[in-house]
Amino acid sequence: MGKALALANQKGGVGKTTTSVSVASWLAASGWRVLLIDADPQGNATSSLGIDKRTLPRSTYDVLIEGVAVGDALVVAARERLDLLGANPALAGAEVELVSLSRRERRLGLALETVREQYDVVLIDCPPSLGLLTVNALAAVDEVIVPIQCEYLALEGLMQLINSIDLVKRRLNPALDVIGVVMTMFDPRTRLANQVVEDVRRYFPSRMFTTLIPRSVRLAEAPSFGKTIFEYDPTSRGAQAYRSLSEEVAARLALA
Amino acid sequence: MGKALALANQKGGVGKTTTSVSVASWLAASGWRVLLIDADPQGNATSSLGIDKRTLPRSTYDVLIEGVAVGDALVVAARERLDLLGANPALAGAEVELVSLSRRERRLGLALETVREQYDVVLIDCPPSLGLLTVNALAAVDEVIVPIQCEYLALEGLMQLINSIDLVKRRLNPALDVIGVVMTMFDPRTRLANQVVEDVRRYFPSRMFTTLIPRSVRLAEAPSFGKTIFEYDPTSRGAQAYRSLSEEVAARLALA
Ligand SMILES: Nc1ncnc2c1ncn2[C@@H]1O[C@H](COP(=O)(O)OP(=O)(O)OP(=O)(O)O)[C@@H](O)[C@H]1O
Ligand SMILES: Nc1ncnc2c1ncn2[C@@H]1O[C@H](COP(=O)(O)OP(=O)(O)OP(=O)(O)O)[C@@H](O)[C@H]1O
Ligand SMILES: [Mg+2]
Ligand SMILES: [Mg+2]
Repeated sequence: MGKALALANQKGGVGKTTTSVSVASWLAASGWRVLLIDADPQGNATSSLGIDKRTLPRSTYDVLIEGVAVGDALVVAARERLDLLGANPALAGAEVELVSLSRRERRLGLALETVREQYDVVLIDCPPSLGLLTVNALAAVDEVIVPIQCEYLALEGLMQLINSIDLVKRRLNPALDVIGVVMTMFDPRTRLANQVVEDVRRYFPSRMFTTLIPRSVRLAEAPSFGKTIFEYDPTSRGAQAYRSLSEEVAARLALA
Repeated sequence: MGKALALANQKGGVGKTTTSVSVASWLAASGWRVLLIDADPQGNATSSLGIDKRTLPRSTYDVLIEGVAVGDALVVAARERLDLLGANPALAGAEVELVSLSRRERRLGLALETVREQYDVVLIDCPPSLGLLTVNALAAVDEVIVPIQCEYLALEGLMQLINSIDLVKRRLNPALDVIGVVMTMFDPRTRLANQVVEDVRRYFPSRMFTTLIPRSVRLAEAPSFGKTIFEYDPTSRGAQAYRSLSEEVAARLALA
């Protein structure tokens, strides 16, 4: 049975998409079979892999609302051993449409059950909110990775996020656990970044990943070419950091 | 009758809160009477002004869901001539609760009607989504300012945002108009930032504000002290840029 994890944080622009695409692509390049699910109506994970949202035969919307099986909705082979369930703007309507559907928080989890055997790891990129799309993702996985930008405003919402994860754990998914928090856009020259890292280390002493992801414009450039950081600039600091983070993730997931 | 404007963009972390707090505080310091509404469950605008979310007597949630009048819910005098309607985590539940309420898209607009006379400008800080909180804000105002981060992924969602604004304009609020787009976190040294600015200039030839907001860590530090950039570091590049942007906004709003 494959492991499933969500990248979640309602704070916007903290590196959820960059982390999910980078980790998914490194795990696939290392030999594991990976499914990446784009659960954000912005579809940034989809376009970061160079997939045109307008050409998706099916998408996460179809799985959540129409009940299409994940296997049939897949965009296969975004990369070798990396399948993508892409997102398009139709997903923006899903938050409201889900409210009146039965089992509204569990629809993604139920849909995933049929395919989890086929993958070693499933990653879900969440939108910047704690609405029904993120709740569906948290109800469907075993683990959560929380990317945290090294800025003050990013600390603000942490308590709210942890409370929401606890709520999903109590009501919907007892197996859910925060496997780790990863500090992103770290600029060692600023006092603020170092202070935030210290604050988070105190908050989550055992959960913070050792790897700190540096702020690096190469990471922001790669999506404009539809390439992962490993394809775009494999020797960059961003690529090295995400390689080392991915190794930590693989170890914590105990991937065989 | 005061002017009302929303800061909206479903892409996360692009500077919506930083722009709304900076512009609101400069307009108030210049003599106009300003109301800032925090419509984001993260409550970043509330804490950026140094207000403790846990001590709010009332909040945006009470106005939207309980129908409390804006006048009674106000946290008065966050600064001289600057009132705040703050947000707390309860607002996170509003998206789902609004779905089943009557006039669900208009509740903020209706609540605002009673107080708009008392202010020269009302600004609404939106969450990073196109859900019912943002729709309520767009239905309640005359103008929208779109902050756009100078990065590729921030361009992705622009079409979707413009389509959503058009939809609200057609169905709920014919007066709605995009008064301008402001480029944020601009780093002139990177090719990517210059390229994104050129792309947006082609997209919105007449709407881009002349002022480009530079990336500056002082802007990220100020909220940790509960201070505006003008209080924290008045001579910084960030303060100068937001002063110049605020003057452009005042001119476009034709504030007397
Ligand atoms: N370490 C980094 N250094 C520099 N830029 C980065 C880094 N990580 C991500 N970025 C850029 O910062 C922006 C925000 O990152 P990203 O889109 O991954 O965050 P997100 O949390 O997924 O955002 P959203 O909340 O909108 O979904 C993007 O333009 C991305 O390219
Ligand atoms: N010009 C700037 N230079 C450097 N940092 C900035 C700048 N503007 C904003 N920031 C910082 O970047 C982060 C994102 O900005 P902000 O929170 O204002 O964006 P937002 O669009 O409101 O985010 P969200 O989508 O989560 O509501 C914050 O930590 C903020 O302090
Ligand atoms: Mg994202
Ligand atoms: Mg904000």
